[in-house]
Amino acid sequence: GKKQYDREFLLDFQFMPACI
Amino acid sequence: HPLQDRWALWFFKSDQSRAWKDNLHLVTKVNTVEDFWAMYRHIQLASKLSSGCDYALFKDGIEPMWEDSRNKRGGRWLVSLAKQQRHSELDHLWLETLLCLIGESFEEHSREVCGAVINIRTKGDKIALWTSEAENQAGVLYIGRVYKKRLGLSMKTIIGYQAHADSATKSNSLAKNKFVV
Repeated sequence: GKKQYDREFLLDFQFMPACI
Repeated sequence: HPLQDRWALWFFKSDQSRAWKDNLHLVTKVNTVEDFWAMYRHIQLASKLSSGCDYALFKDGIEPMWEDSRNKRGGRWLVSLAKQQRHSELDHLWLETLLCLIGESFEEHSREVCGAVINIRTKGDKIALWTSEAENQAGVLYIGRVYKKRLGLSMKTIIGYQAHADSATKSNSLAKNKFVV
């Protein structure tokens, strides 16, 4: 399905450490 | 958390001695929510850039210029800011724009979204959301209404949509609005 994310969901990731 | 599309961040720094396109640099591409934030944390806030600089976030494969085949029939919703808004609202409005893009906030019309550009300019900064088909009134208006709401702009604030084909023929970039919301 289409990967849609609302702003609150996206903002929850703002300060999470990323593994890239 | 994969994004619907892969997105490319571009940076433009004005250097009058070089051709416009030579001042445009691809910074990086992201295709997950996590990568997006890693990128966002790594780069300067837009309000800290010097005048003449731009950021652009576009779908992978679309260059941030009118001439690209996915842009040339399109246009942009333009948000023009007063000088004093650089320090109060610019970064918030740009981040909100980015979240609209990567979150696919425009339902089925998201596929018409090409990207967004922020211009840092002494006379007033600008943020624009680019779409691919200026003649698709329903899609353009849907995107404009949702975008205006997401930016938290008041009812009395009017934003306009200009077709790139009209902008390209105006040397002062004051093309007439095709639509307003």
